[in-house]
Parts: sequence; structure tokens; C-alpha cells
Amino acid sequence: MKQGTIKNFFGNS
Amino acid sequence: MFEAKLQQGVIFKKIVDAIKDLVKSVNIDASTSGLSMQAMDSAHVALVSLKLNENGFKDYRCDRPITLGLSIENLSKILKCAGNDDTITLQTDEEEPSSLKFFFENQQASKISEFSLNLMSLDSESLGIPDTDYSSVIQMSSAEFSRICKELSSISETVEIETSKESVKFSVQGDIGAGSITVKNNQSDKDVDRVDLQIDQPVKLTFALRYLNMFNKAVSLSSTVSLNMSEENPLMVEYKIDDLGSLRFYLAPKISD
Repeated sequence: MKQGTIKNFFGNS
Repeated sequence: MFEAKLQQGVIFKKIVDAIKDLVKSVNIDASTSGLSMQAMDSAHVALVSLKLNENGFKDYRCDRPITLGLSIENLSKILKCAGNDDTITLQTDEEEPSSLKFFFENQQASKISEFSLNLMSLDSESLGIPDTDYSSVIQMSSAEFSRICKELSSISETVEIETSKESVKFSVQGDIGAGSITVKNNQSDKDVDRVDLQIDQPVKLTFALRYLNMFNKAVSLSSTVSLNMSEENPLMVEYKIDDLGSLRFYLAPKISD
């Protein structure tokens, strides 16, 4: 498994 | 004019201590409704979100929204000069302030310290955090959660958190072996034993313990912590700060290669 990032889940507002 | 006075200045000191290993510089946004801050760690794996409501301050005034770009390390240096029983006041008169004034006052009003911190212009990258109905919400003693993470991190770098209707299981696998700690729903009167599970759907997610240990620096802000999880979503770890607001940490899970 690899580490996900916040940007994988939350888009730019 | 912006002025915010915290009766219990120690809370502000604890917040800064809790985030200073995770983020180096932040924009604090002040508006009529209070202070808010959002920042990611350099690897973009974790996100910190702080909200402090104006009602929680002893005095609060913000005539127009302003952004205060701060080095957390420098802020921490200044806050070290505040006593734990001091009130802390943040103040600036400027519309586009280049510095932020700090006043620390002890309970007897016999000692007043005044500092100014140079502000920075920071590119802010604000992410839209979706409102999520988390399918598993665990509320437990913050000290107990901290202990579990610390203990497991000596065995493995990652922890799998799996919820069921009755319990939450923290599992690790490392070079030396494997193990798990299961915490069951417990409606104890004692905060330290109490575990509230609200499980609409069980989840199973894997997280880096290094980050959870950093989040746990916030343990002194609240006796309880809530862990909010949904599949395919970052974990949201929330420390409620009495009447003042909340400090939330989001941690991206490990994902399949």
C-alpha cells in the first residue's frame, strides 16, 4: 500500500 | 481594528504546541465570527483545521476580515513568554498588518508583557473540506487513544483501524510480529473508560502511526477525542476545545498500489 495524500480526497475550493 | 482576548491563554499555547511539528507556517483568517486556520503538512498527507468562535473569547472585535500569515516556530517562541495563567490578547490596528501584537497579562494584572510578531505573506491553498456523514464515529479518552498509538508505533509504522457495531480494533504487523488492541463500546461514568461507538457501517482503513502520534500532541486540549471514519475518506480526528471551538486533524489513509 502507498500513502495517500489529502489532495487525493479533497479538491481545491 | 482586530482584537481577540483569551481568558485562558494556555489554550492558545496548547494549540500551537499541538500543531508545531506538523505545519511550519499558517494563515490565520480572522473574521467577525472568529478565527480559523487550515494548513497541510509538507507532504500533504495531513491537514489541520482550527476553528475558534468569537463567543469563546473574553473580548473579540474584528471590523473587517484579515489574514495573518504566521511562522508557527516564531509564534511558539513568543508564546513561551506567556504564563499558563495569563490572558493572551492578539491585536492589530492595520488593514494589511505587517505585524501582530501580543499582550500577556497575569491574573493579578500585576505583570503585562507586550510583543510583536512579524507577519509573512503566505500563498494559501485552501482545500474544500466536504461535509461528510462519517459511517463510523468513535469517541473515547484522548489519553487512551494516545497511549494505544504510542504503544503500537514501536511495533509497526502503520495501524489498521477496523470498526464493528460493538468494538474498534487497532491492528499492527511488523518485522518483530503482529498484534491488535480491541476497544469495546463502554458506557462508563468515568471519562477515561468511556467509549462511544456510532457505527452505521463498519470500516477498515490503514494509517501512518507517525502522524497519529503528532495529532496526539493535542491530548491536553480535551479529555476526549473523536475519530471519524468512512471508507475512501481521510480520518478526521477532532479535539473539541470547551466553548471555544475545535482542532481537527485529517489524515489520508494508505491506499492500494
